[in-house]
Amino acid sequence: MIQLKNIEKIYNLGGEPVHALQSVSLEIAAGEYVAIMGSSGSGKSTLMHIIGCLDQPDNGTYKLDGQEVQSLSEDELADVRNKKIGFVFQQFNLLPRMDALENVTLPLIYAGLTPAKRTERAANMLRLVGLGERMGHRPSQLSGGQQQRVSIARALVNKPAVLLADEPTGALDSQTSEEIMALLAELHKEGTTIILVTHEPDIATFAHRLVKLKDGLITSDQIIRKP
Amino acid sequence: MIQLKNIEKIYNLGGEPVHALQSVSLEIAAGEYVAIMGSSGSGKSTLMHIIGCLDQPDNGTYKLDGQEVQSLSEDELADVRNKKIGFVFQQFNLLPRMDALENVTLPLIYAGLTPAKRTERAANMLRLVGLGERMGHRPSQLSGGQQQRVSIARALVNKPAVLLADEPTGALDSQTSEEIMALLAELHKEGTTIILVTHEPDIATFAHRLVKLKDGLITSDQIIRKP
Ligand SMILES: Nc1ncnc2c1ncn2[C@@H]1O[C@H](COP(=O)(O)OP(=O)(O)OP(=O)(O)O)[C@@H](O)[C@H]1O
Ligand SMILES: Nc1ncnc2c1ncn2[C@@H]1O[C@H](COP(=O)(O)OP(=O)(O)OP(=O)(O)O)[C@@H](O)[C@H]1O
Ligand SMILES: [Mg+2]
Ligand SMILES: [Mg+2]
Repeated sequence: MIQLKNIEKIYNLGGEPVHALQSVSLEIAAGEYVAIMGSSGSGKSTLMHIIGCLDQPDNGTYKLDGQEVQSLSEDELADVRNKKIGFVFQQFNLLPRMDALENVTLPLIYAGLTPAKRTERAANMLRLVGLGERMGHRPSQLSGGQQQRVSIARALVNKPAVLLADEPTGALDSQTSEEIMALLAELHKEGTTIILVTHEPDIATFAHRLVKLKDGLITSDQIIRKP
Repeated sequence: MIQLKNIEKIYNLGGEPVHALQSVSLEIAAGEYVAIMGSSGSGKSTLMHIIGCLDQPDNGTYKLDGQEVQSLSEDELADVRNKKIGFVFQQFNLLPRMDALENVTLPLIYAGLTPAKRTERAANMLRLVGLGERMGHRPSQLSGGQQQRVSIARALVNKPAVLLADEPTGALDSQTSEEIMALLAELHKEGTTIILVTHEPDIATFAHRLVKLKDGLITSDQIIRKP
């Protein structure tokens, strides 16, 4: 389903080029639950953005469900991002002038639902992450962990086949983290492919497979639990 | 040094008022190391902003080093914020069009140093948090954990008497977290008062005293280790 071969990402800022990803090859089958760990700056978010079709590699190939991502048109890419993939950003990326409900309703615009149905589904998603009382708050009127949960609700509202979650519990206390991880476990049971970046071993342990990244290279890729 | 009495903070968004802080009383002496824990939305960041003189309570009093904060002029407040307090924000609050070095140099503008001395001190601080190779990068060209470390460097560059750190290791891997906590331990040994919000028990354990917050109220306040 996800096939990365020799993926490279290089930034040129005028000084030394930064090799964010040196040569990354990775295959993830539908329905897998993969955790990615690595130190700060090792390339995890860069890798997630490429997998999520939000960024292009400088070298290497990426096939998503057998299709070469590089050969997709802008429209086809937008379609993939909107319908196939849900992305929880490390820094949430919420729209500041919309409230929580509007932020979560946005991805549903192309889902072919009536406005009433869109609002209902978004509201249900927010209640599921414990934000039933915060739907009318804009991001600046929400705590860090509440903003993170809006970002999670938004990523899930379109029922994506692949969930890319970049440190989805980073701003959450242990109780709330457990609730979110239970939600992800449920989605995984229903067939969602999950790729999760985390710094916390207690969170990584929910996955079946652990990939470690260091200086833009995969240093290990192991099954950590039976499916 | 820090005396909060019956502090209240209420937000009115049109619907039900939100009691972010209901009645918080807290005394912290110079040189203490206090951790604040509590679930997402319990009022931690709100409390930190009031202690840091970045926000005003709706009720109650706050004395900092014997002075009523409410009676300070705008200039006196700016002085306190700049010289006495270092703040590591939960979402970093870096200036997007300045690079890491410029962001860390900014608080030194009123420190009475020459431009060359300011740059030197800021650069040393960035090296101390492992970012010697990223000084010319702007926030959008830095990873999440790198942005967090710039925020930490900026908070410390003026050698503040009080460090307020709102989840300073939230975006860091365990190795980098340990390095940052060791740096804080060193500062504490030198006399810095530290107030640290964290979700992680492993981080809270560095403090001497643990305050727990729930729904805008302090539910416990315990010494957790001998100084
Ligand atoms: N500007 C605002 N308007 C309305 N409500 C607000 C505003 N800012 C914060 N709140 C609410 O006040 C409560 C406390 O927020 P605060 O940011 O202090 O929580 P927190 O303990 O830091 O949470 P977290 O661990 O998620 O960062 C939250 O329920 C939040 O929704
Ligand atoms: N636009 C950019 N220009 C230059 N360098 C960049 C840019 N974006 C990222 N980098 C660099 O690429 C490297 C990888 O960044 P990335 O965000 O993928 O790290 P990460 O593993 O997600 O780290 P963290 O755990 O801190 O979030 C970092 O060293 C970063 O400084
Ligand atoms: Mg990252
Ligand atoms: Mg907070």
